[in-house]
Amino acid sequence: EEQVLIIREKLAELYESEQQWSKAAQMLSGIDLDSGMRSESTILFSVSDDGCSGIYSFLSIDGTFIFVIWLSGSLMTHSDCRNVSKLLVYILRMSWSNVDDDAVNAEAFINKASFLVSNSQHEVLILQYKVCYARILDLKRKFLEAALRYYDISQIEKRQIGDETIDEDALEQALSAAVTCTILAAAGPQRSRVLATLYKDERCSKLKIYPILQKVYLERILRKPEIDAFSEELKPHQKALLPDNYTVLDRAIIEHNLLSASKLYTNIRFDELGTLLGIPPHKAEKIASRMICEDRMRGSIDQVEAVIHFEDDTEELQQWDQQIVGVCQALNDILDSMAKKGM
Amino acid sequence: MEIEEKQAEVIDHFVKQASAQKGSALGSVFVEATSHPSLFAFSEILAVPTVAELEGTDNSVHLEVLRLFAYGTWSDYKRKSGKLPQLVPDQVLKLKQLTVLTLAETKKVLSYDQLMLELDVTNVRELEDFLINDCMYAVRNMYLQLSELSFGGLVRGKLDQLRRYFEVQFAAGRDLRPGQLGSMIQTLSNCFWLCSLELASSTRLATSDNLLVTIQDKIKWADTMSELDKKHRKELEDRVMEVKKAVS
Amino acid sequence: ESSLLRQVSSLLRRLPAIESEKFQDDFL
Repeated sequence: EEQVLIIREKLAELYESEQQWSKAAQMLSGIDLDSGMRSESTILFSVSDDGCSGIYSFLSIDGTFIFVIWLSGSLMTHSDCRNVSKLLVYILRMSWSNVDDDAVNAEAFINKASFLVSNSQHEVLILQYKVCYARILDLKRKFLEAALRYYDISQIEKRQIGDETIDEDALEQALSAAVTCTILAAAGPQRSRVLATLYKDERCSKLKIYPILQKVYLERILRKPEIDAFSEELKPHQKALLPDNYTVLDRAIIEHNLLSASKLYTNIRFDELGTLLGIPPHKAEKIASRMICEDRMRGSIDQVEAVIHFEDDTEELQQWDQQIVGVCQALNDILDSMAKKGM
Repeated sequence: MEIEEKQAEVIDHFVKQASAQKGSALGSVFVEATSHPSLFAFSEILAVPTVAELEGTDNSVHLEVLRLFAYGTWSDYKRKSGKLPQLVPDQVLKLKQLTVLTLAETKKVLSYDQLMLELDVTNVRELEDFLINDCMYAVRNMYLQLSELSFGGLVRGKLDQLRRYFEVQFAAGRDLRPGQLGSMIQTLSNCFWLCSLELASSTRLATSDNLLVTIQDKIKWADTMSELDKKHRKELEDRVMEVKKAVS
Repeated sequence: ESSLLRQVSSLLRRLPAIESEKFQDDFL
């Protein structure tokens, strides 16, 4: 087993020198982690200045582990070493362009880590694990889950965890990532709840992407200039092409705009809806039917008349009640204004 | 209300500007005010003494423009366009927005045909885009308070493409025309406005007699339909018996 | 107070709260 281990390590090293990160990771992942045979620790480093960043994998032996983060081209290594002599660390770096393959492997590695993290008291490692997990969910396009995790990270109160300094920029980046992922998530009630949380967080008003967050929260139709501006902030995997020939961003925007249209219209013909969304009518129908089936939008489709009828979330009589509440509030506002002016 | 809070500062700004200018210089102030994206009320500016002094002078045409924006509609402008200066595109947009508010004063349900006629719009897409972007989404550049509901527009409502109408749920108020105050007071008196919880039920009670008549009509209709249904059922049963006899 | 008058004018227009066919059916 020791010999197999050495061969695997050397092969991994070779793959790494050729920048074949996935193969290097797979080589090391074949090592039996439970054997406890290792008596020396081996740490492999990899440095690159191409600006890609992220943590994607780690391995552990003996119940302890080393977690490595690569941020902005520089390498940071942290260890939770009780038995340093029995550690094996490997850094796996993935480029954003190889999302699909590497995201699968990365998720497998992070799932292994999750068992160990739950037993660890090391705050730095827990933080780094959270960052890693959020990024992997982002890569896997599980945007809503990623958004919640990014938001959780952005709310860290401590500014010093171990020898790790948490600066405001990092928290702001996490918050911005949360907003981005929420906007890219599938439109519907779940996303609306997260949007409400983010919109009501005063820190979001200082973000560059606040204007689009506001529009998305207010369920307003997004137009090309603001979509293009938002697109510039996205990572390549967030603009990746999907099997239906729309990009991730396209799909998110189309679904959002469809939901916005459902707030503006009682009913609309599919050809008009297609014009509004910038897609062919039959695609508009398909997306609408999927959203209705998935309970993310309420409505019905009349295929004969080629019309979609939108339904409100609340019954007519409840809406009546809400309208009356609105009238009463408006009346109170007027009376308050009059009182303030001494009338 | 949101619109009023947002335009209060803008109104103050233009009132000060108007107070500091006289005569023809007010023309450019009025153009700026009537083009401003966040201003939909002009009676405060009209009340400025230097503005009122324009009446009967060579510069009274500027006063007419301001009054048009305070009380008038796009159709009013078209009727008087020969006597008024040409409006810039921002002014045209604003006047059309104000026209929608005026139409919403008298009816909750605005037909597409009426809107297209009043707004000089030739197709449904153009009309809906105007209503969505320039009326419902208007006031978009203004900061929205966290406590406010998801609304920032001049109007709020639902578009019904099949029935071709726009159902208005809310519309911002325009400046009151001279003489309009009386009818407003009359409406307030009729509607028992002081009791806010009974507000809506009060308006419904006013139509309760009609409601009873309507219910009676519905009962009659239901009885008639029931009779027809019984008759149809009997006819079917008789036919079935005939066919059975013929077969046997 | 022009501002208050405009608000009252807007308020007056808000009733009846809903006039759609569907509401009429449900209300009846």
